[in-house]
Amino acid sequence: SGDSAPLEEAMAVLQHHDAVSGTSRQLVANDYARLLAAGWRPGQVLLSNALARLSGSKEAFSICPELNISVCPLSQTSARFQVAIYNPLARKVDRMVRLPVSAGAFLVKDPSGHAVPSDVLLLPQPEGQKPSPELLFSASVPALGFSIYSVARVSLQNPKAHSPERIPQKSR
Amino acid sequence: TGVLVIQNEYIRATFNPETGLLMQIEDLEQKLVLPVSQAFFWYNASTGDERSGQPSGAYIFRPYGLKPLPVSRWAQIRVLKTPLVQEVHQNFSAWCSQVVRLYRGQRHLELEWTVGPIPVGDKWGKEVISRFDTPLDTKGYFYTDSNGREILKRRRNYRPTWKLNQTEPVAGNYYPVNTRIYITDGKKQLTVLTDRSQGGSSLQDGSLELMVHRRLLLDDNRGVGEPLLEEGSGSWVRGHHLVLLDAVGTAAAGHRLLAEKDVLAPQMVLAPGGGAPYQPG
Repeated sequence: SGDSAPLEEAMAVLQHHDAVSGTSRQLVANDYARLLAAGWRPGQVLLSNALARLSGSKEAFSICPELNISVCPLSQTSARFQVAIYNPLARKVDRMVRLPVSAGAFLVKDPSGHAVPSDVLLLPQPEGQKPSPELLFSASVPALGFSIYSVARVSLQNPKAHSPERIPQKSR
Repeated sequence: TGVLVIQNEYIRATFNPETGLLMQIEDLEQKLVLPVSQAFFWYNASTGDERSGQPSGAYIFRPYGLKPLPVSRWAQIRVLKTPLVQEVHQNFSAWCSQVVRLYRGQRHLELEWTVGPIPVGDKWGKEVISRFDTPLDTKGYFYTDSNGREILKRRRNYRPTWKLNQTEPVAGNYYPVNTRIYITDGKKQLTVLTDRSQGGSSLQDGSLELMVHRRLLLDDNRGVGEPLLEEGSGSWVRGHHLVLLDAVGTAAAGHRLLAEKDVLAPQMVLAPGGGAPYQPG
């Protein structure tokens, strides 16, 4: 069973000005991180249970806290997956969703099964590394509610992926 | 055409192809144009001087000089244009890069910056800022929020309740920015929304800056007992600034709604799909 209390307690401790402003000693910062991680785990279970109940289906839900650096093991390794998007605002929100994926073309469907426009972007990586593909699509989420989008890799002869183009500049 | 442009239905951002830097933002609906130069700079952290032995540290921001140094005067750029997004990838140095992004239907410009690990091999502590320079005549005023609630009017080298003897021309004009900072000339307003609390200021009319990262070599003797210096190679941070150009009369509605969307952003949970039906038991 899930529990939100450890995360709530960690957040209460992290109201301290040292945690907010980052002025703590390194060993204290490490302890703040430990508290957050310990609170995160049972919180994630609670969230999964709530989503299973609301969506009517038990799933191995996975949260990707490293999406800001384009890391999400489930979307990067699966040919087919679902994306549940929860909107905490009391008004409808349209949002671009960006997910790291494996190479290929993808079909994204909205909650009513209609295909939505999507792009695969190939982002530049440090030299010697392969470009990392990211799937981009627009999602619409109701007020204080969630939408579930489904993503599936499709086989295309020539899947189209967009790469950033280098702009020639005078050498300096 | 000699310029590089990304554009959607509402905004056009123009870049100088020589320097790779942002040089103009246009609001196409309201027909507003604002020349904006944005780049990254760093303040050399003070180690104490003849006026005061106070070094810059975790609690105290005290730069050595008034003028920050540019991380680079130009950026290597790449451009990506798709039906859903247009991006300019700017690489300023090995430790500083940025993506300027415009999604379809979006009324703001997104600047996603990545800074770090800050090199300190030269034995200089560094405090890195993102600075926006515009020709707006702001008459010494700028605005910052207080915990995302009240917007407070700030005036350079001035305090409303006492006669200020400004001894720190840079740090003495820095204020907390929890969600937003803006400058205006009474007609146009340039607002920058942050995704985390940062220090910010306007040290010149028409200019606006936010501190995005810092790495320091000395303790400031205020109780922490150690310098703000991560172990190993140092930390790197990624965040974003959302930039809005608006007419003064409509700016508040724009930045309030956008800040709400950013602070209470939708949360994503992924699942492989095909799970068993949920039973309350």
